Amino acid sequence: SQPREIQNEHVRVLFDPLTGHLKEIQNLDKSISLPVFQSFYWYNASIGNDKSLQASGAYIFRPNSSEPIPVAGSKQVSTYLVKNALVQEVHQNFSSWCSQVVRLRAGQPYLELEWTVGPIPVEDGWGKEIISRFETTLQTDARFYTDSNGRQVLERRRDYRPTWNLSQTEPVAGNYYPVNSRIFIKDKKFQLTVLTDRSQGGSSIFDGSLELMVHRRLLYDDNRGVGEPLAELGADKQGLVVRGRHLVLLDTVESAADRHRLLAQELFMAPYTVLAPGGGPSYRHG
Amino acid sequence: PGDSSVLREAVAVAQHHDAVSGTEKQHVANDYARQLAAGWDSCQLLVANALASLSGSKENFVFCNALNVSVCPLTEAASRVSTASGGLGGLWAPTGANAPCPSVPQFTVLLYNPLGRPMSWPIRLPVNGVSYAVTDPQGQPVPSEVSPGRPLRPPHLPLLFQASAPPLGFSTFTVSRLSRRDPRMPPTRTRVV
Repeated sequence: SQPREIQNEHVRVLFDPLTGHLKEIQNLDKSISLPVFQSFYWYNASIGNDKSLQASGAYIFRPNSSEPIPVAGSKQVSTYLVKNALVQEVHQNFSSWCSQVVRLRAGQPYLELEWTVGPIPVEDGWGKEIISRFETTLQTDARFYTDSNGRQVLERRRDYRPTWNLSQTEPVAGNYYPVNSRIFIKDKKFQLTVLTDRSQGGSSIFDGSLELMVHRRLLYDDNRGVGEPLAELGADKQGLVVRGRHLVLLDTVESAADRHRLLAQELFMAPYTVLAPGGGPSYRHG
Repeated sequence: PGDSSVLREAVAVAQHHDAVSGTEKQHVANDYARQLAAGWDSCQLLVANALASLSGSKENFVFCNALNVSVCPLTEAASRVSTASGGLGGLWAPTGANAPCPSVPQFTVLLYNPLGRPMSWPIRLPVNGVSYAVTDPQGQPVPSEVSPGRPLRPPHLPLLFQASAPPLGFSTFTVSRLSRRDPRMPPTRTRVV
């Protein structure tokens, strides 16, 4: 049986009992709830095609199809639940190279998704670009919001540019934007915000959805000057394993900024832990 | 003597668009990482000296750079019965997976808060004991839990507690392991389903 829910004073999170995926987020302070499905997918990296020889690479993101492939395949996500006085978490295993901990700590008004991705398998000869995608019922009208370069949040509109008439040739890559600290979608009442702990690419490919690219491993150079594919290896000569966090906040549009502005600062200038055996001799100045 | 100029140099080099966007060859990326790591090391010495001066006590300060993957030789070793191994000279112990760490019955956690407002932060440290007593800078007990890791995972379970630190300041927490007979040992309250 898959875990059903975790909660703290501020947030309750429901999981699909059959698939183990995230199913709904509830903001208990505001009595609002939003169906939210979240999972990991991979875009098959283009190696060039009849329309364009451009391959996906270090400079270029170009999937060879607009439909990403689910990491967990058709399998359900295996999960297990940990609950104690300080934290409630659901450990999700999407595949041997993709897992996530959905965590609610006592007193924190947001949901933490700690994802671990890699080594990305490429034995099938396909480069892969891994995304974490959120799907909701928000009527977003082709709009989403990203902070480009961390300075200001800009409104993005799918297949549109405010400063010139865009004829979209890349339905996915042409709608990806830099995300340095946050991306959010909203309708007239509710806003779903995701804070990142590093710069990532992000977009909203269809209404109500939001996605962030967390890892890439490619097999071809994109012919823009690097002269080698983007395929970083770890010390073990396997593909790099990457771990990071997404903080997810559900709030009303009016009060969303109160929360994400302070939290993004805490994420960017996180406190620093230093350890010591303790009981050392006193330090005499001079 | 600590020295922040090494990190400043490394960050200056990493202003290149290749370093920012990852469009360099792999060996160049490795060199950027090497320079930044050397910068971190010499800055950690500087931070250790500052903490010793500010906290008034010399310590083998340890910076566990791999806490995000639950690796910290000091906290993992702190649960074993203490052996004769002495500490390392100086104020600062090298970090890294094989850093020789004295086996001590307790350890201290310093949390530095770089923001201009008070901060509460979740601490998560790999240990291999099952119960600990945590006290805050005022000597007050802090609720803590040792949360069972994934089934069949290595024996280092995460010790969790919520730490707070003043604006632009630091707090020192003392962590000591409880033996099974210790009356302060709370019943394990963690469920794993």
